Amino acid sequence: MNIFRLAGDMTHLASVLVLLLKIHTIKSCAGVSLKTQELYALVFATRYLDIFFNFVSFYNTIMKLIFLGSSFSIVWYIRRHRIVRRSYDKDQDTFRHLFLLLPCLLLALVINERFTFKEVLWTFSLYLEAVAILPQLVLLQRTRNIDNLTGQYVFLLGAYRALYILNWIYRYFTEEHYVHWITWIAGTIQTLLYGDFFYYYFQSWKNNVRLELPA
Amino acid sequence: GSAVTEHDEL
Repeated sequence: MNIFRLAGDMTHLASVLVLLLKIHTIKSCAGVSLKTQELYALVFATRYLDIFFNFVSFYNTIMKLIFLGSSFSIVWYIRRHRIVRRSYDKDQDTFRHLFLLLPCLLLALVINERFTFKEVLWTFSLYLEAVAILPQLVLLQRTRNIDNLTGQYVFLLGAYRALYILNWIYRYFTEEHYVHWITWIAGTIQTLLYGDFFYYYFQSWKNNVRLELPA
Repeated sequence: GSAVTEHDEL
């Protein structure tokens, strides 16, 4: 494992912990998109299905369990927790799941590395992860006041994706037969979606003002 | 060997 991959995974882990910490301690999910969180739970459920029959490393298995556990916990908090669920702004979080789910499913059935159940599900999870942040970005744009933790959560997620691209470039030049077009294209599109957010995030950081996205 | 369907990333 190279340093970019490790840094990417740690950033990903940090993003999830920041979100869980916010929800658990402040008992509020204001500004958090349940739609995005549900899509991530589905992304991890479909991608890490191989946890039972494909052992890669102890590290991978532990990380998969953490991402599965944390994503389903976050969904549970927003939907079921007595106090947290009151802060969920349903009227602002209006993005339609199916809008993203169906195209991803169709695309995974048509464009995949191998037409097997496991492989189609894995590919579906890649496509879905690429666009799962959209409901959250739309919600951020609608919410005038973005609190620090929500901003940091999205920033860390974007950083994780950018680090994964560096990891692919590194692996491409250091490993033989390391070619994963589908992963790379889906991952690059995913990272580009953060471009706008990154721009405003750094602006607010540089000028030391509250993060606000233009409508 | 071919790494086409080896998924060792998260």
